[in-house]
Amino acid sequence: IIEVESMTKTYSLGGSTIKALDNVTFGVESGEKVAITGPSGSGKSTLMHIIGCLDRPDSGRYLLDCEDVSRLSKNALAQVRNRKIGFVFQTFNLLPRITALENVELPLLYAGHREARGSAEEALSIVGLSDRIGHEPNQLSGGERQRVAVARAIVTNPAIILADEPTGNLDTKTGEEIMRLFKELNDQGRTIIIVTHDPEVAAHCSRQIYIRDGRIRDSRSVPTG
Amino acid sequence: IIEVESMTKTYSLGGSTIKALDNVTFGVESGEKVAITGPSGSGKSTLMHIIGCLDRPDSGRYLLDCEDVSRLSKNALAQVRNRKIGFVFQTFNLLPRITALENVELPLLYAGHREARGSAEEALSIVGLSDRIGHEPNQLSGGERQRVAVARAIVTNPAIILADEPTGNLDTKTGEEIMRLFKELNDQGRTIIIVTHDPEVAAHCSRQIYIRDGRIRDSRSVPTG
Ligand SMILES: Nc1ncnc2c1ncn2[C@@H]1O[C@H](COP(=O)(O)OP(=O)(O)OP(=O)(O)O)[C@@H](O)[C@H]1O
Ligand SMILES: Nc1ncnc2c1ncn2[C@@H]1O[C@H](COP(=O)(O)OP(=O)(O)OP(=O)(O)O)[C@@H](O)[C@H]1O
Ligand SMILES: [Mg+2]
Ligand SMILES: [Mg+2]
Repeated sequence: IIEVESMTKTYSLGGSTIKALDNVTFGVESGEKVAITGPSGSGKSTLMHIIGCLDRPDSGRYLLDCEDVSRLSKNALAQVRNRKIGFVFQTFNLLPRITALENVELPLLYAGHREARGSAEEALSIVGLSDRIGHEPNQLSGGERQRVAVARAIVTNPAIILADEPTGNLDTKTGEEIMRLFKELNDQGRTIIIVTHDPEVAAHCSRQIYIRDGRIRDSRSVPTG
Repeated sequence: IIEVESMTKTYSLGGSTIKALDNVTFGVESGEKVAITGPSGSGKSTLMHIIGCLDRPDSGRYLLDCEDVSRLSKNALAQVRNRKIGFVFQTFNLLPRITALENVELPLLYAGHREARGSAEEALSIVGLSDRIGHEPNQLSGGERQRVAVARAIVTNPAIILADEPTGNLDTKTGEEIMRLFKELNDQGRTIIIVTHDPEVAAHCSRQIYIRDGRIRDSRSVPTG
């Protein structure tokens, strides 16, 4: 469902060149659950943003559901994103002046649903935040904001879920609840890609891709228990 | 060096009352290294902000170096903070439109040092970011921003370091480098309080305080290896 071919992404800053992604090639089957791991600064978030249609590579190709994403206009890209992908950002990216509930409703309203409240409340309940839905992001703890970001990513029932370090701000128990949620979504047939620094989270995935210095160093299947 | 007595912090939101801290009492000796753990939403960041003189409790007392902090004016509080405390925020709180280097220089400039560049460069080098000093926060990875926040917290050589989940966005190896840094600072006699969800990090501390629902549930000394 996801095919990345010879992808490169470079940043130029003050005369120096940073190769955030260097000739990256890999694929993810529909319904797979894949972990992406690697050192801080190795290119994981950069890769996730391109896969999530939030950014474009400088060279190389990205096929999503067999469609060459680079041919799409900005609007068409936004539509594909909204219909097919749920994204949990490493820095959450919640809108600051609206409530948790309103944040989670947004993807549904954008998709044209006129009634979003019920689904948003359910998504927030799944991540354990039923008693926080009226809070704005600055009235929430770090881990609560992270869970609102997860709820927002799943509320449209997307085919693909991209989660960039979804448990970094959570205690072990709450983190396990989120992993159980992802397992359930994966059992429903959704494709899940998780960037994580937590070996426990990576161990739950059927394949682990290791990135360093913008390159894929290792890609191995793991027998999951 | 830190004495918290019967501290309570309550938030009122839309008719409901949230007891973020409920009658919390504890003390930290000068030179100790203490871990604060507990579930998401349990009150850890709220407690850290009050200890860091960034917020006031609704009731109870906070003595820092035997001085009752609640008697200080806003300006006096800011001065104490700047002179004695280095704070690593859970959400980093870097200034977005200046570089990593400039962000790390700020506490020194605020303290009246006319030359801040050398110390700031050294702090960034200690956290492994010498080749990123000219980047602005949105040109850095999540873990790089976290490390800039750590560099900023240590650059004034403060007596007390408060770190709110300083390794949540770091891979294991980089996280260990940060813990080695904290050990070194502690060996120099600085008092360190770390909020963490990582059992490995908590295990490195000589005492662990467990918080749930705004209350201290457990406080135990751990023989450190
Ligand atoms: N301004 C506010 N208004 C209302 N409630 C708030 C406000 N700030 C925090 N809270 C609530 O207070 C509780 C404690 O928050 P705090 O940030 O201290 O938790 P925490 O232990 O740091 O959690 P985490 O591990 O997720 O970072 C949370 O349940 C949060 O929803
Ligand atoms: N706009 C930019 N300009 C210049 N360099 C950038 C920019 N954005 C990211 N980088 C650099 O690209 C590299 C890869 O960044 P990326 O965010 O993908 O890392 P990451 O693997 O997600 O790291 P982490 O685990 O710390 O989140 C980093 O070294 C970063 O400094
Ligand atoms: Mg990242
Ligand atoms: Mg917190």
